[in-house]
Amino acid sequence: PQQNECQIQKLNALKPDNRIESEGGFIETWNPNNKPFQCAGVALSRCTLNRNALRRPSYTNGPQEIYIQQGKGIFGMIYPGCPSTFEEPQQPQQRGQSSRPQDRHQKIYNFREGDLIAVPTGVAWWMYNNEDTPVVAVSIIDTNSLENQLDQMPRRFYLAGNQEQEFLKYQQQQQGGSQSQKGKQQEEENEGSNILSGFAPEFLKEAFGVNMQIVRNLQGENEEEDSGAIVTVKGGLRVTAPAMRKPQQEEDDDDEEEQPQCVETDKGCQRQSKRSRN
Amino acid sequence: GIDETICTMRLRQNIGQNSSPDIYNPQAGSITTATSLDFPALWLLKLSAQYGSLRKNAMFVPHYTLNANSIIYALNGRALVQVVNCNGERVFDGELQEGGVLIVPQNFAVAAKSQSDNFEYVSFKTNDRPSIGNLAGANSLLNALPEEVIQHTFNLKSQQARQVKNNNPFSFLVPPQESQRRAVA
Repeated sequence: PQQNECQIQKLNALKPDNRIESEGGFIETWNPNNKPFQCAGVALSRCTLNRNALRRPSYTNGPQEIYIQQGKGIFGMIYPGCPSTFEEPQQPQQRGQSSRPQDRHQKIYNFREGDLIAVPTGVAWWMYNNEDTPVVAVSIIDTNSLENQLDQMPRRFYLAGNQEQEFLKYQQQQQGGSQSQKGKQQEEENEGSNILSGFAPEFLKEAFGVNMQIVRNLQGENEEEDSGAIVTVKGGLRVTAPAMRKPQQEEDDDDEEEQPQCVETDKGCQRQSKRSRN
Repeated sequence: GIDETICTMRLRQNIGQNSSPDIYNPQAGSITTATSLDFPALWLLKLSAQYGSLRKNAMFVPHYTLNANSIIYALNGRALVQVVNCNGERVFDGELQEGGVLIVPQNFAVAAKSQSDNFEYVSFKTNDRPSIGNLAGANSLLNALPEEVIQHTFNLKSQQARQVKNNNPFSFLVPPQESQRRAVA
């Protein structure tokens, strides 16, 4: 951190000062160039996902903590090198057809209001809202962490789409000053994109073993302009995941409500808990 | 007791061409790494290194290092290298030749394709246990995503999403395509 970032005379409660609309929701950010944020070495954003909204996979240059302020849904994290342990059941083989290959992917987790999600540096994650209530998730990126070997500016690397990177504006502001005109021009020219879009199409064609039409999609070329970082999944997302369990607290409450059973003994009726354990 | 530990610590490990590679494909090349797990002195330095050798027209798939900067020094031959930043901008697109150095910041995506018979490099990494995330091929990030997430993330059909996941069976190094192999022969 530069000197004088923590020479703060007065603190104010801050509200987000930027909002990026997407097809399935929006992302609000607080300016990480503000002195208190620079002093703490963090960047803050808040993401709202409507029903059936999928936040596209991304990773950041520092560890993240995400707090679920509202709603419930599912999320996945991709740890490089870890096995794909969630498997789709094999489709029954029909006559004359080869069996459909199973889909395999890494673990999927449920989340609900009050959950804190820990995302290590560089680990890609995605999130999906499968309920009617919008999901509101507040996330912090610790750019001051030893895990971040870049500068203090938060950076989000999207794997897909051609949306604006939510901290790009602030990055350009910081570079601004005498270059403000150039910065504005750059801002207009550079709408941001995903990391695959920067590679030559021939590279991706060879790396994925797919045709150029698919490569164009990987690079976000066939995108509608307003889809952004959060897309809507028409008809809902179907993934292999176990049904959500009732939260522990609710289970405990249910236990309390249970009426003890009456057990006949030589001393009369004695109450005994319904749940006897070995 | 530091004389039995620090003073006698092993301070040399060979990762060059004749060492035992960690990743090997006779048609594509090999990669050998030294981290603090197999070379404990690196724990003190918080550094590590990777030696790589790529056969002609073989490719190191697009990937990124999660927790380290990479300083790539070309030892032999030449390769076409592309580096992409968080805004999807190609910040390097050129040949890396013998004696040249390329610094790839943490989390920036990089891919390389060998232009010569044998491109050799050493990549110094600023973390003693670097983690690499591949963006394509077996065990890659996209390979580990649910098919429907890929489908809706990239606006693809189900069959296309399956191809993105499964078409490349190689995990790090992709051998040259058949036509390129024939041309070399």
